[in-house]
Amino acid sequence: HDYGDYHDEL
Amino acid sequence: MNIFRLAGDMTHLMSILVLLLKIYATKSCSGISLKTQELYAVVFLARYLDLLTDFFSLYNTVMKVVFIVSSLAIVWCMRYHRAVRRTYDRELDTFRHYFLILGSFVLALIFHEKFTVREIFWAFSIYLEAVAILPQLVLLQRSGNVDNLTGQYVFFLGAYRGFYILNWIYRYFTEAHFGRWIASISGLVQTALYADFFYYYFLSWKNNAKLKLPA
Repeated sequence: HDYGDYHDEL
Repeated sequence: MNIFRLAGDMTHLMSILVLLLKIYATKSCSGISLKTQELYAVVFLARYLDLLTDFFSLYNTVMKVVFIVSSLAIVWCMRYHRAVRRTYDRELDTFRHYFLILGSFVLALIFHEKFTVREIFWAFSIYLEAVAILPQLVLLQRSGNVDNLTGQYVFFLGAYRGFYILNWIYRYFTEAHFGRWIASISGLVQTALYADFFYYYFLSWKNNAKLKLPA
């Protein structure tokens, strides 16, 4: 994902 | 995933289960702010736009579905369930929460990671979540004594973001390019809003007294 390190969080 | 974030997600899930238990077991939503529940439904819908397009993990997807479905179910229950809706403190739950929605959206138009629909709705959901508890806290102050389940609901809801702050600190020190200022600053504000509630909650626990917020 190109979102790097965030958006894997709720 | 780190232990702080898992603890945060489990605490958040716990708050939702306690609220569902209170409404289901007592068939009552007295002391619960419908406006806060509506704000949370907007928060989850705006934040999880990627639910159908991006897949991180089964855990991530399942939790998103649980948060969206439970928040909508609680709003539906408080609005339309015959027995429950009669117990809603309509005349106490008067916080003008539309201003919170408008303000958060304007702020997201100004401060966001990238100027895309996805990122603006994500930032909007982060800002809105920080203030979503305000109608509930105002209602608690107006309704005098707070029943145990409602108190526990607000306690877990406030604690979960506190764990997320530890998660961001942990990720800041363990991941090279970790910089999530929007969520971190907003999370600090969100947790700070619970400060006085935590104080009175702790006092009521220490003195084994009924939780009472000063008006």
